[in-house]
Amino acid sequence: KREKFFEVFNALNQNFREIIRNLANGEGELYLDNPEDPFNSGLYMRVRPYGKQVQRLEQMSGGEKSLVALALIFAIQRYKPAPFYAFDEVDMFLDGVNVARLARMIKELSSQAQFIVVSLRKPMLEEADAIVGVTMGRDNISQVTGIRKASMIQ
Amino acid sequence: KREKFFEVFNALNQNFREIIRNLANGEGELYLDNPEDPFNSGLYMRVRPYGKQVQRLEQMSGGEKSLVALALIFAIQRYKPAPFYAFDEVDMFLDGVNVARLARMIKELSSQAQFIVVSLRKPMLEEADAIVGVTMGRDNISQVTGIRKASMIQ
Amino acid sequence: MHIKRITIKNFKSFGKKVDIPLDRGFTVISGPNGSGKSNIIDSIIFCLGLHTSSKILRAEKLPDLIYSGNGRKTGTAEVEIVFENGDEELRIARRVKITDRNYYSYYYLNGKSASHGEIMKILEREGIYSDAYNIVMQGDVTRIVEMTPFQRRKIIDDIA
Amino acid sequence: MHIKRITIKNFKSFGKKVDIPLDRGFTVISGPNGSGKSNIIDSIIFCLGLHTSSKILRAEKLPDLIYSGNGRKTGTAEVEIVFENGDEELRIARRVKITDRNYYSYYYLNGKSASHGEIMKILEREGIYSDAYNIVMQGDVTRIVEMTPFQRRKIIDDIA
Ligand SMILES: Nc1ncnc2c1ncn2[C@@H]1O[C@H](COP(=O)(O)OP(=O)(O)OP(=O)(O)O)[C@@H](O)[C@H]1O
Ligand SMILES: Nc1ncnc2c1ncn2[C@@H]1O[C@H](COP(=O)(O)OP(=O)(O)OP(=O)(O)O)[C@@H](O)[C@H]1O
Ligand SMILES: [Mg+2]
Ligand SMILES: [Mg+2]
Repeated sequence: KREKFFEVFNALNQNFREIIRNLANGEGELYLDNPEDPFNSGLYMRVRPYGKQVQRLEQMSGGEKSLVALALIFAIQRYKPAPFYAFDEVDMFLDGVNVARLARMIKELSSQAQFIVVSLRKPMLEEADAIVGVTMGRDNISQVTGIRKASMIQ
Repeated sequence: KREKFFEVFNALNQNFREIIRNLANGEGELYLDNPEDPFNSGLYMRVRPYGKQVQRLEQMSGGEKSLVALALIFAIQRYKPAPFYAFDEVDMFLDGVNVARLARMIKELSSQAQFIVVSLRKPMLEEADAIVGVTMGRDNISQVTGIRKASMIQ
Repeated sequence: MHIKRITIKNFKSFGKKVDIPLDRGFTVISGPNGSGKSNIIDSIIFCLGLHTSSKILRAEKLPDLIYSGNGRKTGTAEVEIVFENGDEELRIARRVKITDRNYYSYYYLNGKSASHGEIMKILEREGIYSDAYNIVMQGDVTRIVEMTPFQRRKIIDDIA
Repeated sequence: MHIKRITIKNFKSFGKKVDIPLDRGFTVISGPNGSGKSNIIDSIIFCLGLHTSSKILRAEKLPDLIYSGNGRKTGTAEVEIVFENGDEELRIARRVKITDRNYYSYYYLNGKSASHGEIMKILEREGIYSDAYNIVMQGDVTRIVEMTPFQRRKIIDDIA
């Protein structure tokens, strides 16, 4: 049980480190406050955003925190890959530059798995292969207007 | 004590109704689940977004919920007016149309009080009288670059 | 394997039957507030039976998922997902039916009625688990940021 | 009355003195993630002493508010707010000073040392209360949405 825990922890830590470098151009690691007794400790994240000093999660800004949370989610997904991913407005705290970075990362990952992403932000729409538009009709019923982006460019 | 409670409740309810009409083009009201015993009841919001049926808060979408929360905040502020207001990214759940509506409402209110609004969204920047830019320098210290929008147009 | 099509009928705000064709690769779903975007993500969670305590469908009970507009509440909500897996197709569907006294939920695997357990067995073989870490719902990012360190550690316990 | 200028020195990420001139009307503060926007809102809450249980400054104790970059932690953080009220000016300032053993917090009213109570008396006359409903911090909208109906009702109790 303990062995399995550390196997997962070490794998997630490795993934987290790589993703923080890719997503936020920084250095990051996961750590336990009491590694001797893992089932009684808390999981913490230490991150050094690009050009800054090491910070704990509490001190970070709203956007920085959400990038760290996304890096943890991606680290878990890399450990347990799935054929498709669905994200609902995960980019809402991010400024334009960070949304574009996240969109590029998703685009890269989408060569290995399907990504279905709900977003209102322009940089996401620009990276997508296809866009599905949804509107609420007068009759109070949702409708879907499909747009095939790749064929739009052709 | 009970009298004062209902004075506040009725005033907030009246404000809430007006603001929901202005902000979300809908009808809204506050209600208590046990008006006989106000200090043992919960405060609920019933809203009929434009063209839809009446909904409870739990059923609404992320953006609709945040508009309702904003309407409650504005209803309280109208009851207890202050000389200045400071908002930190209150528009993050909203789509472009709703951000523009909120920005216009703030612009109108800004003739009676000062509004300082942190936002990343374009429709907010477009309605503002002045924009203060903030960046993080290489030395890890925040800097401010001021822009006087009104004079920019002149 | 990827989702080729989602068909939604009478589920939440989709009062009319709607077909959503999907490619491999990167698809964005966009539209105004309250238009039905999150309901599409909910429809995937509902159809595959992935709703657990952490993945809620914003409904108190299953019949709340049936479209109810202008007072009319028809009897059945249905979502079908067609997966493409190489040159084979895998069709999973789920229906919730309401009668005066009760409501029923049925799963279908390639057109034949199946149990939730059978569906989960097939999905787990393909890497889709009931903890549904592959689906991040609206607000999940905030929930992860605001978790206590203990709750975050429990994520590792779950995965191990 | 309105805020004419905010001066920030050694507070949070503002390691160098910064002056922010403000007009009446509608001002937007914008910039990349992590640049210091919320720290400006925090500086207003800190200077006027409006931090209560509901308005936190994302710091465990006051000395955490002092700029600490690249290891250097200087002794004093200071924020001054100049209000314009008709043709008069009202200047409120606050300093947090750290020594090896302790830390001190001082308030100033028009240049003369004052107590938090005196400051609050002047502010309440002008419509600025310690419940600070005029300030909505990052995440407050979500907190209101996720409150229980009981907690929401307590808002009315507070105001009454
Ligand atoms: N005492 C301190 N000394 C130095 N830097 C600090 C101190 N306290 C906080 N910071 C840093 O200030 C930075 C900016 O934080 P702030 O929350 O103001 O960003 P923001 O502009 O609001 O970003 P966002 O758009 O992501 O919300 C953070 O990276 C944080 O670590
Ligand atoms: N059973 C139902 N019948 C009819 N409408 C419903 C039902 N359940 C939910 N709805 C409605 O569906 C609408 C759309 O919700 P949804 O959460 O999908 O919006 P969204 O596009 O994600 O918006 P946002 O951008 O604000 O997150 C809501 O207004 C909600 O009231
Ligand atoms: Mg949504
Ligand atoms: Mg911020």
